[in-house]
Amino acid sequence: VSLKPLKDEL
Amino acid sequence: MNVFRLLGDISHLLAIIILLLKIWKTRSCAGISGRSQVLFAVVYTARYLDLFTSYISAYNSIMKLVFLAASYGTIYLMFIKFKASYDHNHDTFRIEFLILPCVLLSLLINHEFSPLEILWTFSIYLESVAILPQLFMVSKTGEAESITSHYLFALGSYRALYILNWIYRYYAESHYDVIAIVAGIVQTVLYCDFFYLYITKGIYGQ
Repeated sequence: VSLKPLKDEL
Repeated sequence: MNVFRLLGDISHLLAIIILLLKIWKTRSCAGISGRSQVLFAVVYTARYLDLFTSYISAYNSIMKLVFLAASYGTIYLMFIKFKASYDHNHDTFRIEFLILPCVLLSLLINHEFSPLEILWTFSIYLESVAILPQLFMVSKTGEAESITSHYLFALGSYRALYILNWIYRYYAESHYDVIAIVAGIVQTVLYCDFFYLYITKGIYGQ
């Protein structure tokens, strides 16, 4: 599971 | 991109367009909280600084630019062009009580202690509460024009749809972001009372 921020979202 | 995310973005875009059209067509921003709109401009500015540092997709960049332009356009209409119609007597929510805790929280709870990351986190926290001055204004005057209600419904639905998107992404991509999820839930919960009124009044009339 990745905890990285979802930076592709707006 | 999944269907929930796309519907969420469409809902967000729709909210912003409804608001701009309402102000433009009626030549008035009566009933709209300038303080909430300033907070949204701060939110988009802090979050979309990554336009300069990272490219994700044309869709992503264009939407960011549209949100920024629409947000500053709304502020221009409210505070300059149709300033006389701005209902500032009823727009009295103290926004420092929202901004300062969000600054503090973003410094304490973030993914990485770097300027852009902290600004992104701050924008997520601030967005979750940015509608409060508007909801406060509606409750203070005890009424909202139906077009203002449609705006609020579309704006509230956007984060609710994002929650479904995050659930989907958790299962489909094993991908989740605790900060965005918790703030998104807080944001959606703040609209619950409004959603209830909107739906019951919409169905049964006033």
